[in-house]
Amino acid sequence: LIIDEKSIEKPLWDLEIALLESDVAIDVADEIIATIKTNLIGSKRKIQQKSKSVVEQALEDALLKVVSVNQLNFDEIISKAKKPVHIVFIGVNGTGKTTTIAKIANRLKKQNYSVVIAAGDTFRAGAIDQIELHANKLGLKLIKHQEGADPAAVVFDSIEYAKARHIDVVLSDTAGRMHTNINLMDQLKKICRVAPPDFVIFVDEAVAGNDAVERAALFNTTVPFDGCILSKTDADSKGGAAISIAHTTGKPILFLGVGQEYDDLITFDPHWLVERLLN
Amino acid sequence: KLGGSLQNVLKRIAGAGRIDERTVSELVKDIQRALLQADVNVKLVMKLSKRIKERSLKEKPPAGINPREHVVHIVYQELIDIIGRSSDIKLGKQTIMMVGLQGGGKTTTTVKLARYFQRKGLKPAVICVDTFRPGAYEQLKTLCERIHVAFYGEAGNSNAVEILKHGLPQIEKYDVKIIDTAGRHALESELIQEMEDIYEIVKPDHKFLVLDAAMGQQASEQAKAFNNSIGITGIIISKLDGTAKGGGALSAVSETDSSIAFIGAGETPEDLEKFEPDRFISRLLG
Ligand SMILES: Nc1nc2c(ncn2[C@@H]2O[C@H](COP(=O)(O)OP(=O)(O)OP(=O)(O)O)[C@@H](O)[C@H]2O)c(=O)[nH]1
Ligand SMILES: Nc1nc2c(ncn2[C@@H]2O[C@H](COP(=O)(O)OP(=O)(O)OP(=O)(O)O)[C@@H](O)[C@H]2O)c(=O)[nH]1
Ligand SMILES: [Mg+2]
Ligand SMILES: [Mg+2]
Repeated sequence: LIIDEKSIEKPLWDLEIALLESDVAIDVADEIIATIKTNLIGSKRKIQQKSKSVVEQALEDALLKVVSVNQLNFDEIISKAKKPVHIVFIGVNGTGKTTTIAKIANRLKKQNYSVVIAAGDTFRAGAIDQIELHANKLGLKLIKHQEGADPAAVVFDSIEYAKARHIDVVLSDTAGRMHTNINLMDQLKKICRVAPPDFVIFVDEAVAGNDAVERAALFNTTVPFDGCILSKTDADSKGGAAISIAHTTGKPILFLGVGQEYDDLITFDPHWLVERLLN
Repeated sequence: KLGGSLQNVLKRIAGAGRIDERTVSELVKDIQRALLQADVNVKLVMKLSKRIKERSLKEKPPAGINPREHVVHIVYQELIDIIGRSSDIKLGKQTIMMVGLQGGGKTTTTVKLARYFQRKGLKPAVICVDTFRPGAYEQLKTLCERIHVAFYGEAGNSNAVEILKHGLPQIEKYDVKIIDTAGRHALESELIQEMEDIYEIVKPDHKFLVLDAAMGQQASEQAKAFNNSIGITGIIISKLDGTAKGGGALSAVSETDSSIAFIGAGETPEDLEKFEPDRFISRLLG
């Protein structure tokens, strides 16, 4: 049977609503559904297949494709990279950057890498205390200057320290900042110019809705990132933000944050996310 | 009153003598899209668009109002119905408890609130009962010191209830007592229990839910859970200085049967304003 527009109109609409309710941004949901529609109309389905199940399968395939884009193996990248590998964490305020750095540091330490942390948030009250407590708990070296110091200088010093001591990985924290704040985005560019990262990770939260598109796009344009870590997926979030970010930037999701403890970090599995999103 | 892109849509039907079903359907679709883009709850958007469509087709515009203005007015009325009321914050003695999701801006907003009352001539005091987040005590203490606001906390103590038992008597003489708590979400049952324990001891006049303007469809569920747990009396939307529209606040208001008290748009203690429905709605539909 040839699939016609009329038979898939309602199933597509229902699926679009499901995507929106799962926190997929509306621009992204529209584009995904439109692509599915174009591909399905005129194509064939078996007599016993319902239009609805054909559409559902098409959506699952489309979502998997979006979210598996440019998949990277983080462990392989670290193991093959020339040391010290410098990783910078960026994102808007409160998304979980500092906590995520602690989780990554914990993971690398368990894999027997030597790790140094750069207290690159020299702005927010208690930021240096926060990351220092994490570093102490993990038994890792922290490079810090006083509050208000130039963040680029802190990060630069951390690289120098790592080179001198043959440290494998430098994890640089940066202050949260609005993607619309030109001065802060320029500051971020400066940090990356003075102490170039080998890898940039954008940290955003699963609970963010349509704004995930705006901020991922703007951050990616300003300081192109290599991958994203989506935090707070344990907050009963369907994780549609993963779809929005992957679709908008074409950059891969590396890990998911699933809680506030060091072990609450899981490797991103596209199938797991899509299945959870569609159910 | 409505935002830019919706203004353009309305200009398109400006010439329309009477509004036909097709024009209304197209207009409602655009409004629907704007609301969804602003993170308003999907079910609420569907309910609103149905009402806007029905009213636009069935109600006759009042004398002297053209059909376009009439539809604008209906959209505006429907939104005002939900969030039109700004919380009534009395300028007197009270205790306020701050709750919300991790990273939503509670600590920063606690200091903004203290500053707000300080500017109004009242004496605020802040208590830190976030015993969980590394550096929470230092963060709040530093911020309070910067604006010369009394602060109580116990750096080494991991028991929030104990801190309150010691701290509340110490700040008895202050006018406005603000309690900053740790971030938590609906599925963290131990943390929800802790929040209820804190509530029992403090018996606050106000329980403000601090909501990140970028929060998506979770806003409704989370607001509901917090409300079921301790009863929310007001919503504070933070981080409105980015591009997020704060649509989640609509469900938060209806789920908690409360209103929006303040909006935060920046990281300094001065970046807090009383909520103004008109400005918020026009930005929402932008
Ligand atoms: N439930 C949950 N909470 C998280 C997760 N990741 C981080 N958090 C919490 O989110 C809050 C903010 O985390 P931070 O690490 O301070 O976030 P940040 O991006 O560094 O914040 P700024 O530096 O202020 O921009 C803290 O309370 C963390 O414990 C997660 O995966 N799940
Ligand atoms: N740009 C901007 N940043 C804000 C605003 N409110 C808070 N922030 C920032 O958001 C981040 C998180 O704020 P916090 O006050 O630590 O959030 P919290 O809810 O106390 O976090 P937890 O205690 O970990 O749950 C910090 O970087 C704040 O400076 C705001 O209105 N605008
Ligand atoms: Mg941080
Ligand atoms: Mg806090």
